[in-house]
Amino acid sequence: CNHKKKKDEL
Amino acid sequence: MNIFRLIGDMSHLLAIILLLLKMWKTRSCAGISGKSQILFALVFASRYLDLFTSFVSVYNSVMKIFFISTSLLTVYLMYFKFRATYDSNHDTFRVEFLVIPVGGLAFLVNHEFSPLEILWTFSIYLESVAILPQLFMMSKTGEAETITSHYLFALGSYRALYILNWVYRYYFEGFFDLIAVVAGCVQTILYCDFFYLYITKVLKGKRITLPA
Repeated sequence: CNHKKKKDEL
Repeated sequence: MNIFRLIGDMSHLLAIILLLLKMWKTRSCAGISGKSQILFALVFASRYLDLFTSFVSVYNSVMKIFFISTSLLTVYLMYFKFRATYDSNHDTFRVEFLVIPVGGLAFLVNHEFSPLEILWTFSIYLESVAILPQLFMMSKTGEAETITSHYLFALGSYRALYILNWVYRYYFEGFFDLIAVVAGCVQTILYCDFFYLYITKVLKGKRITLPA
């Protein structure tokens, strides 16, 4: 599964 | 960061400042839906919980703090300071018909079944329909002040610009978030009728009157 991509959007 | 998302965030910032300016200068929140403002406060509260746990950038943290604080300030001004001017007779949209289905959907359709992710998903879904009480109120009052129209145009434009940001990020960064994109499209589509009225009327100096 995709690694926990950091949420960089507001 | 890309130009579309930067202009989008600035448009969002402008919308919030326009709303606060309108309330402060006219000492009134006439024509503004308090229910939509409560939903926006809920959107930011449930989306920015990671404010203290994950640092992305100074810009990201400053904007999150600004959005949370101004949305709470707006709700305070509407329901306390300028309560006498709050038009509750026209602000009658049943928000429970939004919050409950959105809450259920966030449990069913999300990227990861964890508290933070479900709250983020709830916030994304809720934001896409949070403007409905405001649009509903305008259809009942039949008109909107010019500054309120500018507020809505800036608010609607922000998510439309985010769609361009997602197109950009898909092609240049391979980034794609289906939940955010679908909700963002729904949110922008809800503004289409208003965008049409704004461009054909407000930009020609007329007031917006609904139904068109």
